[in-house]
Amino acid sequence: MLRLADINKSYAVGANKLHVLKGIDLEIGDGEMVSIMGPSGSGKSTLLNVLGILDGYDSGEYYFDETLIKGLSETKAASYRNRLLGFVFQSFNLIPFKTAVENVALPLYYQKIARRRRNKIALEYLDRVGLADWAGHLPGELSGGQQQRVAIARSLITKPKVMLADEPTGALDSQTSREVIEILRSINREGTTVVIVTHEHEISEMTDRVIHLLDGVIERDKNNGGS
Amino acid sequence: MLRLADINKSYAVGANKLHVLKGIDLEIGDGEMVSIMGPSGSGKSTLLNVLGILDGYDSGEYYFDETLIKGLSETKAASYRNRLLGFVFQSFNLIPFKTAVENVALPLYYQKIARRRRNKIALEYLDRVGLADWAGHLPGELSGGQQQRVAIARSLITKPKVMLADEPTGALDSQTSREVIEILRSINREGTTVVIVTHEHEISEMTDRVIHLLDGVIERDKNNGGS
Ligand SMILES: Nc1ncnc2c1ncn2[C@@H]1O[C@H](COP(=O)(O)OP(=O)(O)OP(=O)(O)O)[C@@H](O)[C@H]1O
Ligand SMILES: Nc1ncnc2c1ncn2[C@@H]1O[C@H](COP(=O)(O)OP(=O)(O)OP(=O)(O)O)[C@@H](O)[C@H]1O
Ligand SMILES: [Mg+2]
Ligand SMILES: [Mg+2]
Repeated sequence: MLRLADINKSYAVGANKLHVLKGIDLEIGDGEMVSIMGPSGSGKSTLLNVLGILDGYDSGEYYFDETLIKGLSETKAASYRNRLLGFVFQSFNLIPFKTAVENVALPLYYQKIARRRRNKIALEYLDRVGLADWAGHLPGELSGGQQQRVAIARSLITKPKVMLADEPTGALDSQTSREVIEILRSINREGTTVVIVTHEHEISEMTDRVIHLLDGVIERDKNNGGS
Repeated sequence: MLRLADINKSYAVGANKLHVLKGIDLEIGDGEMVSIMGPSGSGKSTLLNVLGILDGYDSGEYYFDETLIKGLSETKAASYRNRLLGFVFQSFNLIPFKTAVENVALPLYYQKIARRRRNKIALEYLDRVGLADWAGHLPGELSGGQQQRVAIARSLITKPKVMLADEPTGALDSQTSREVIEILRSINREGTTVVIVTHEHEISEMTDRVIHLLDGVIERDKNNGGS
């Protein structure tokens, strides 16, 4: 259960302040599959970073399963993320000097899993996104959509309680997009809460609920009929 | 007029060789507006990099307006690109320690235009993509779609003869996507040849001709009826 109560967040830019999240109230229950849509610059990635305990906020409260997530030390925040969250970044954030399989295995390294075992599991997840043959490629030796799929495989590998995906099909053709969403639906059926930021309606139609962000506020929050 | 004759290109990966472009024959006439579609990993970005004189190829010939583009020195290649080409990269390639307006102005710096003048022109192009107020932001202080629009503005600023855009709307919501494609159509009406790699059908439907790439070969090349 993720609960945001009157969340405000601003960024400092030079001497100015940019007010990006302007009082967000949001509840996402365990096992829900929701999408977040909205124009470029409306605050979607910022909102996802708050949910993902990757960034703080200025006022309001964020409860993750009744635990208040506020002013956490980086050590405590990292511990939450590693144990409970999977995150697909809008710009993938792959480590450029590590191979695809090493990138996917990284969350298991943080969980202190031995190298041979974590590379074996990582190869299974690469295979799941169709990239077993690219295990030894560096990110710079991968296409845009391949990099995105490596980021997706990495986010799945710890079987997180909550999956946060920022435009996970942005670089993918429609066939590969459907395969990725099918993977997210299958982990959702197994109990993972899934939150997808997307600007594609075909993707949001595959989720149970669509939250519309506009200028830093939720302007609409509707269940999808019959999915 | 861009003419590719039996172009082959492979990448070395460790001890192996990955054959990516497997005999590409393609002619794009002056002032055409074409899209290139195909699955993730099919070779679209590689093909665009060859057209954009950003990368070489192993066999065949590439003629840019009857000039053979083969084995060029980096100096000569850069001179062609700066004078004739605009390129929107799939991962934007913005300079992280320069502001949005400085990034957009960069091609004019290469053309030796004075700083005040090039920043003035750059601001006009930023305004055209809706980002005048973000001129002083660094790329890390921009949303994904804002970074993409800065990359687009930068590609337009030299009024190139040929515009090559790799998934230029991948990070944009539908409204902003339409605005970007409208900008590309307007420069096309002014005579610029436009080549767009996209995986979105709504985008390809706005071009005159759709080229389908599959496993490194052109499997289909059709004119769009009535656009
Ligand atoms: N520098 C490189 N070294 C080795 N292999 C590479 C390199 N760059 C790309 N590749 C490989 O070449 C193939 C084609 O890549 P390319 O980037 O052209 O695909 P694409 O059609 O643009 O895909 P996407 O839609 O995912 O962006 C892929 O299998 C990729 O792994
Ligand atoms: N580090 C930062 N410093 C200053 N401003 C920022 C920073 N990161 C984001 N912003 C600004 O905050 C606003 C919201 O950004 P955000 O990345 O959340 O948008 P978004 O909805 O994800 O957009 P997109 O669809 O383009 O990815 C934008 O106006 C952006 O310029
Ligand atoms: Mg974003
Ligand atoms: Mg590509």
